[in-house]
Amino acid sequence: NILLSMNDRAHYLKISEDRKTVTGEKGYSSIRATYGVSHGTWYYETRIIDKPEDSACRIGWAQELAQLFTPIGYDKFGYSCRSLKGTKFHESIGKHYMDGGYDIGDVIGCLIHLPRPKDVT
Amino acid sequence: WSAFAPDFKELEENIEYEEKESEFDDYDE
Amino acid sequence: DLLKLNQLKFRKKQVKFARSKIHVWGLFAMQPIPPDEMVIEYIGQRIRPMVAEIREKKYLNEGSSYLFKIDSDTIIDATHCGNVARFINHSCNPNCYAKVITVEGQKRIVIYSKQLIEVGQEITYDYKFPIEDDNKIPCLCRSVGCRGFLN
Repeated sequence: NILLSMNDRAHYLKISEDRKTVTGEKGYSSIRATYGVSHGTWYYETRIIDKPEDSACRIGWAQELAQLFTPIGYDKFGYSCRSLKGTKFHESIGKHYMDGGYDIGDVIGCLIHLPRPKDVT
Repeated sequence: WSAFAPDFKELEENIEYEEKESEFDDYDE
Repeated sequence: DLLKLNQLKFRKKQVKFARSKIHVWGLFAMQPIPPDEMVIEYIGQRIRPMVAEIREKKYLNEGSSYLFKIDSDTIIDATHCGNVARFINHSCNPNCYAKVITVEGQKRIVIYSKQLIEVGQEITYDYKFPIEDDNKIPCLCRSVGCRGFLN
C-alpha cells in the first residue's frame, strides 16, 4: 500500500487515520508518500477534498533531499503543479503550464518517466 | 522611534506572521 | 498562566534605549532592578525557521538582524517590528538572562535580571550564538572574561 508517510513530512501537517489524506495550515509544508521510484514510468492521482478560498497547494514529485518546510518545487529536488493558475514550479521559479489551475473536487494526476540507467539490469 | 527607524512598527505583543502564497518563490508566471 | 501574563504586562521595568559603549544603541535601566526580576519581554513577529533562514540572508546584506530562536519551530523576528528589547546588547558577563516561558500555550522570550541593576546601567544578556569555526563575529562587550567572539 502506498500511503502518506508519518515520518517523511513536516511534523505539524495533519494526517488522517487511514494515512491517505493530509491537511495543511498556515505556511507551505510538504509530505511524501511511503514509496518512491527510481526508473520506469509511474503515475499517481490525488483528489482535492477541501481548499479554503485564499489557500493553495502544490503537488508533484520530489527527491529525498527536497525541503519539507517549504512547498515542493522550492529547490532543485522537486517539481510541482500549483492549484492557483496551474503554475509549475521548480527551483522556486514558476512557469505557465496550464490554464485555470485546479480546485475542490478536481483529481490531479502526476506521471513521471525516468529512463532506466544503463548499468542496471 | 520614527526618527531612527521610520519603517519600524512598535508592538505590545508578538504578532503571528501570515506567510504569502509566494513566500518561497523567486519568480511567478 | 494568568499570573505569568499579568507579570508580563505589569511587571516590566522602566527602560530606555540610548547610545551604548558596547555597540551603537543599547537598553538602559531607568529604575533599580532587583535580582531575578522580569525586565522586559522580547517582542517581534513569530515566523517559521525556513522563513527566518531566507530573511537572515537578506538582513545580512542590509546590515543587521534581530532574530531570536524560541524553539525548533519558532523564531521571533524584531527587525522590522517589535519593542525596545531588540536594543539589548550581548555581554559575555551579562547582568540579565533570557528565558523562554509558556503563557496560554504560547512560548515567549522574557529577559530576567541576574543581579541588582542600578539606574543608568546598560542591560545585557548572553546571546548564546552557536559556536562556528569560520565567519567569526568579534565581541565588543569588553567585560571580564570576554570570549572574544559572539560565536
